Amino acid sequence: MGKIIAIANQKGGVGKTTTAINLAASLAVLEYKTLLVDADPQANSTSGVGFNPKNIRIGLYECLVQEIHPQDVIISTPTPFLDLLPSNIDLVGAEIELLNMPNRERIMQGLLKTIQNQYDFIIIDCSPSLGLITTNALTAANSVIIPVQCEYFALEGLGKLLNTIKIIQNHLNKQLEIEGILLTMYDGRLRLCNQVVEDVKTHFQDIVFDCIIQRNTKLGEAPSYGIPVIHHDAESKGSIGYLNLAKEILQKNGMI
Amino acid sequence: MGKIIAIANQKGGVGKTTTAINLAASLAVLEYKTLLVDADPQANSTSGVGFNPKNIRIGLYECLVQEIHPQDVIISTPTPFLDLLPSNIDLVGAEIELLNMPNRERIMQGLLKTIQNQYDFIIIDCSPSLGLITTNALTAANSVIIPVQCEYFALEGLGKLLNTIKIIQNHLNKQLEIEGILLTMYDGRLRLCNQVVEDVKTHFQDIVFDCIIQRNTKLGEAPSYGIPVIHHDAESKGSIGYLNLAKEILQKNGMI
Ligand SMILES: Nc1ncnc2c1ncn2[C@@H]1O[C@H](COP(=O)(O)OP(=O)(O)OP(=O)(O)O)[C@@H](O)[C@H]1O
Ligand SMILES: Nc1ncnc2c1ncn2[C@@H]1O[C@H](COP(=O)(O)OP(=O)(O)OP(=O)(O)O)[C@@H](O)[C@H]1O
Ligand SMILES: [Mg+2]
Ligand SMILES: [Mg+2]
Repeated sequence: MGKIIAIANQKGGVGKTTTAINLAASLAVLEYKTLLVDADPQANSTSGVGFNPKNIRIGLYECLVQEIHPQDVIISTPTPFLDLLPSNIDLVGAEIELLNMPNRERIMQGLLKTIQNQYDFIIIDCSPSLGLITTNALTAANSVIIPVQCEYFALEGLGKLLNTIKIIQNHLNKQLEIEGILLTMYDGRLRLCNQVVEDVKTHFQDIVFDCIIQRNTKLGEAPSYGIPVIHHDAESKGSIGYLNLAKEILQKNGMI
Repeated sequence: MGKIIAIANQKGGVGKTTTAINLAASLAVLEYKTLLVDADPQANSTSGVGFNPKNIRIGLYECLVQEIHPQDVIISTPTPFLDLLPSNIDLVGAEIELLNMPNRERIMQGLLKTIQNQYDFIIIDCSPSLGLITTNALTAANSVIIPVQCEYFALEGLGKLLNTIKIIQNHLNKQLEIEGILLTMYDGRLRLCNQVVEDVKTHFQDIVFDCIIQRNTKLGEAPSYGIPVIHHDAESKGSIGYLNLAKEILQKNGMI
């Protein structure tokens, strides 16, 4: 059974999509069959791996609200071993439509169960909110990765997110674990960055990944070509960072 | 009557809060009476001007849902001429509670009308979503500033936001104008940054501010001291950038 990992943080712009795309691509390059699920109506994961959201006729919205089988929606990407469950702007509607459905928090859990044994990993990119779609992702997930930008505001929201995860663990998904806190956009020359890293490591030392993702222009450039950074520039700090993250997760889960 | 300006973009981390705090502070330094409204449950504007959201007993939530008069909630900040209508995490609840209220899109419009004549400017910081609270802010506003990070993903969401603004102009708020598109976190050394600036100026030339906000560490540091950047380092590129933005807006509105 494949491991389902949600990438979540309600703080905006902390590197959720960048982590989802490049972790999924790194796992695929290591030949683990991986599915990337785009659970954000902005559909940045969809475009970041080369598909125009405007050309996606059916996506995650139809799976959640119209019970379309994910198999009919999933597309393979140019990266071997990497598939995508795409989204488009219609997904915004799901936030309201799910409200009236029985078992509304468990819809994504149900649909991912039908395909979980076809993948080694399923990576879910969440939107910057803790609404019903993100709640669905956290209920369906075995674990969650929390990207934290090395900036002041990013620290503020961490407590709230950890509270939400506790609530979900207590009421919706007892097996949800924290895969780890991932420090992103690190720039060692900045005092603030080093201060945030120190604060996070002091408060959360046992759940912080050893691997820190550095600020790297190649990570910002890759989505404009619609490819993961490992195909844009495999020698870049960004590529190496996310490959190291993949290896750290595999080691932690006893897979290498 | 004070001018109400919403700062909105559903893309996360593009500089909405940084723009709201530092534009409001710049207008206050120029001695325009200014109110900063924190319409994001993350309450980053509240903490960014020095107030701990956990210590805010009543905030915007109570004004929207319990009809508490804003006058009883507004606090003055250490910056002369700058007041704050604070928030805390309770605001998350308003998104659902407003759904069942008659006239649910016009609640904020009603409450800001009661205090609009006490200020020259009211600046509303929105969350990274286009839900009911942001819809309220766009319905209450005279104009909207759209911060756009000089990054690839930031361009993608612009079309969707402009569509949403058109819908609000047609159905909820005929007088809503676009004050301008503000390019943020600009770094002239990066090819991608220059490409995004060129793309935005080509597609939206008549609504893009002349002023571009550069990436500047002082802007990231200031919130950790709970003060606007102009009080943290008045000579910094960040301070000068937002002061120039304030002057550009004042000129455009025939106020200087
Ligand atoms: N390590 C990095 N170095 C440089 N740029 C980065 C890095 N990580 C992310 N970025 C860039 O920063 C911006 C924000 O990242 P991203 O979109 O992944 O964040 P997000 O959390 O998914 O945002 P949202 O909250 O809108 O979903 C993007 O333009 C991305 O390309
Ligand atoms: N010009 C800039 N230079 C350097 N850092 C900046 C600049 N503008 C914003 N930042 C930093 O980038 C991060 C994101 O900015 P900010 O929080 O203002 O974005 P936002 O759009 O309000 O995010 P959210 O979508 O979560 O509300 C913050 O840590 C902020 O301090
Ligand atoms: Mg994202
Ligand atoms: Mg903000």
